Amino acid sequence: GRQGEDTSEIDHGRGPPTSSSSTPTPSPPDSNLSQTIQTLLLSRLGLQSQPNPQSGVPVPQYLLDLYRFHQKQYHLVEDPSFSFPSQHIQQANTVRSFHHSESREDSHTEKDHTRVHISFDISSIPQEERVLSAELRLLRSDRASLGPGPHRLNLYLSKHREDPEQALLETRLLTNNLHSYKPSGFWEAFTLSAELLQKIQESSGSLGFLLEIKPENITNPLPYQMLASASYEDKTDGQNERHLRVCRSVGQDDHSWARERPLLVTYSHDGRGEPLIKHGRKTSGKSQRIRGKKGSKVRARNSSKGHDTAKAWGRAKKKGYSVQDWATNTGGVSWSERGRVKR
Amino acid sequence: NGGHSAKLRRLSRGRCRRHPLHVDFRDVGWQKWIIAPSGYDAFFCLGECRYPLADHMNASSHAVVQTMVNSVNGAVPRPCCVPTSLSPIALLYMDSQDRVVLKNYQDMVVEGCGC
Repeated sequence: GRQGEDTSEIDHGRGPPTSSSSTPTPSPPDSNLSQTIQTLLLSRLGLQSQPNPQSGVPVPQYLLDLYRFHQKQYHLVEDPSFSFPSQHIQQANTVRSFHHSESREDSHTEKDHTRVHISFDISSIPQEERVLSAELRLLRSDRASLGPGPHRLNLYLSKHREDPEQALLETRLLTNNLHSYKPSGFWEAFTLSAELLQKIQESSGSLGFLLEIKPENITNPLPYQMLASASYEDKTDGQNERHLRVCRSVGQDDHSWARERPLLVTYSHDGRGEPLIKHGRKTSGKSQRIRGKKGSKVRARNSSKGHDTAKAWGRAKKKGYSVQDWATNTGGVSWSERGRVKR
Repeated sequence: NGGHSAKLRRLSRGRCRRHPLHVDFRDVGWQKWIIAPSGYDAFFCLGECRYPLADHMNASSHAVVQTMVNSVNGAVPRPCCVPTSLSPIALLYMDSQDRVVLKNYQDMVVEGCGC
């Protein structure tokens, strides 16, 4: 606003003088201007309007832990088995989470408890956003009894439960090793390809899976009751807790169910800005573990930040520091970095 | 001498540099949809770009030329004090479909100012 009439003389008529040149003192913006500025900012943030979420919408624990790990607030990470998805995040600047669509009609009519169909609506992903990879995350509860022997989980891509063109995406052996995961459960993550997500994004926007679980190493088909008792949670009684948390228990509250229900996580890039992890930093290629909240171990697989910090924590631990002291004093900055800054 | 150094200090304070600015999302009612952080240090650039342009002012060659022209013709303004280096922040928020999103937004924090 300091360009007066004299300035316009040297502008050679390339543009008309702005209205701001006639107002020497700035005044508070009126509500319309304020609204325009907010709309402009939201547009730059990739939002069409200001979201107005319902109150009390539960936030997936995985996203919270991911945010805290990214902010180097390692001591606040709650899931003891949390693994930083650096292989997905290296190219992505956006992580979106989706809960599956719950259909009460389907849940009551399903008789075969060895096969469950779940679907996700991913049509809200903006068209300009390129999905780079995705993960289907299913909670395997420790309270569940796998029954005798290992079980095999088959994951099919399926539009609906009776889809004749089911494509097998992955098969995984679920062992009965109760020591491998914590009482709160262990998340089984299935990586999905970018091509699959892009194809779904361009077509219906609905992504459906059929989950099938079968006992391994059993040649004779089991009676129905045995399969049923060794399969998914029976939502009719709430007591028959099984391998994977894909159905809601009777009377289970929203908050508790939000922490256990299947989660689809997409990793994408909107073509603007840097990915969540900067390039050009050293990666260790090995799993790194550091102590998180309540002394639990947090894994930082292939994470350069996690690698530096884990080493720093190791050195701090030898010096007798507690994790709280370390996190508070360093603010997540590695020990060596902190020393250099001080010098 | 005391008066001279005080004048220098006053001039130095008025030079282009980064100033603290904390943005609190609660002030604009955005805490309803931004889960974390509740606010962040955005900083801003303010100050004069006058001769001599010190190294730490990250002056462009154009700024030097413009300063020189300003010294002979006051109608030409001095260079502006603007951000020369910005960094992103990650926001955890809910979109219009109540889905939680973690996104890295570029150019949200001023790291350095210059002329």
